[in-house]
Amino acid sequence: LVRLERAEKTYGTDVKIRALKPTDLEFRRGELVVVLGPSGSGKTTLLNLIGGLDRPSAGRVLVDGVSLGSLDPDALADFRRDKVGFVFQFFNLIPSLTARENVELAAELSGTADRIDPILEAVGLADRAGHLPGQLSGGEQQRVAIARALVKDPPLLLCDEPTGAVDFETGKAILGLLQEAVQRRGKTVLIVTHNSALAAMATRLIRLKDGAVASDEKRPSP
Amino acid sequence: LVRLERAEKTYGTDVKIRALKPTDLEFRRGELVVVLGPSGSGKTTLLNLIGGLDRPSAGRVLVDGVSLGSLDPDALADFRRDKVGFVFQFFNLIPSLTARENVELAAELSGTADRIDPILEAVGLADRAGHLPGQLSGGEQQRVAIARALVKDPPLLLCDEPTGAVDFETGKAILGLLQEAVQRRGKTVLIVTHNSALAAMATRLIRLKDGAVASDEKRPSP
Ligand SMILES: Nc1ncnc2c1ncn2[C@@H]1O[C@H](COP(=O)(O)OP(=O)(O)OP(=O)(O)O)[C@@H](O)[C@H]1O
Ligand SMILES: Nc1ncnc2c1ncn2[C@@H]1O[C@H](COP(=O)(O)OP(=O)(O)OP(=O)(O)O)[C@@H](O)[C@H]1O
Ligand SMILES: [Mg+2]
Ligand SMILES: [Mg+2]
Repeated sequence: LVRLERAEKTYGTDVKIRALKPTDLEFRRGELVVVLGPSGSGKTTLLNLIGGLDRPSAGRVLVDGVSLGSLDPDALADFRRDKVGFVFQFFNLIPSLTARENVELAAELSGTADRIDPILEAVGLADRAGHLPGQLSGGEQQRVAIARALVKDPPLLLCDEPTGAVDFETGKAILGLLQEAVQRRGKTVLIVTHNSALAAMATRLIRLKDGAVASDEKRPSP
Repeated sequence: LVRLERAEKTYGTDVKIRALKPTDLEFRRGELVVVLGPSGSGKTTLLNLIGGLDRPSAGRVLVDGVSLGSLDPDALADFRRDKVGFVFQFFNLIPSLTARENVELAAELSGTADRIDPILEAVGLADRAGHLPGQLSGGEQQRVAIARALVKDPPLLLCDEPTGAVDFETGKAILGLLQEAVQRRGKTVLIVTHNSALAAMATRLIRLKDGAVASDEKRPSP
């Protein structure tokens, strides 16, 4: 489903920062990939390249056989809307819309409006649905971001630190939803995180270090 | 140094959300207080009341004997600038200023400009100092927020999930700095977090549940 061919990302002109060094990777359908790595190792950069939010400085990113670099801005926006559910590291909620409205907007854009209540309930936000982001705790905002990605029912879920702002119990519930998306709905889920406790749920565990893949192992379904 | 007398915070008009129920608490100088609690339990609310970023719906918050509710807006702003170093849950960096400039601004406002380099180094950001927040990873942004609070050298450090965005190793370094602030410089440090691993460093451990203190224990210095 996802393939990186010598994909890399470099910032800066005289002092070059190699956020991601040339990387080859392949992810299949129904894989729950956990990418572990310390702060600054390139996790968000990798996810942004796969989700088409950023273009590689060199190399190619292919999703479903389509090279993202070959798409014009409209086609790339369509791809992101239809193929990818993104849970951002800092949520990116629309501040003037309530929790429910933030989720509805994503559903509307991809036509799945009847799934909103069950999903808000599944992330424990049924009684906070009418709050604006500014009226929500950090962990509640994160859960709106998760609901918004799930409601689109996309084939590819890209999650940047999806449990960073919540406690262990709430985190388990969120991770359960992501695991269910893989095991019951056949999605491909990529979770990037600095939290090694999440490694246990991976069917594929990749370690990132200084912008490069340090190890890549397949594991039995937990 | 800090005292809460029946301090509470309630939101909403017909449906009332009791973010913090009437709470009595007292913190002394040189205490490293860790406040643990699940998502939505009132941690950020508690911290905002102590730091004067928010007013209680009822009850009083006193710092150094002064009731924050008795201060006019200017006096409250002076208090926050001089007495409190705040590490926000979502950093609140100024997007148009570099990492260094964000820290300099805090130093300028409280006159401690010569401490900037050592502090940037202590949080591991020496070679990212010229980046804007948008050019920093999540964990790097968090470290700028920490540096900004430390550089003011305030008597009271209030930290909302100070290691939420970083890996274990980076987190240890940050917590080491906070511990040093208490042990060597006699500060009062309050860390609120959902991460129970931080409990080990507390000389005072408070558990919050549904807006109320569930337990409050003193502990020997670790
Ligand atoms: N726009 C940019 N310009 C310059 N450098 C950048 C830019 N964006 C990211 N970087 C650098 O690239 C490196 C990798 O960043 P990235 O956000 O991918 O890390 P990360 O693994 O997600 O870290 P964290 O766990 O802290 O979120 C970082 O050192 C960062 O400073
Ligand atoms: N402005 C507001 N209006 C209404 N409700 C609010 C407002 N701000 C916070 N709340 C509610 O108060 C409760 C406590 O919020 P708080 O931010 O203190 O939680 P927290 O313990 O910091 O959670 P987290 O770990 O998720 O950051 C939450 O349930 C939240 O929905
Ligand atoms: Mg990141
Ligand atoms: Mg909070």
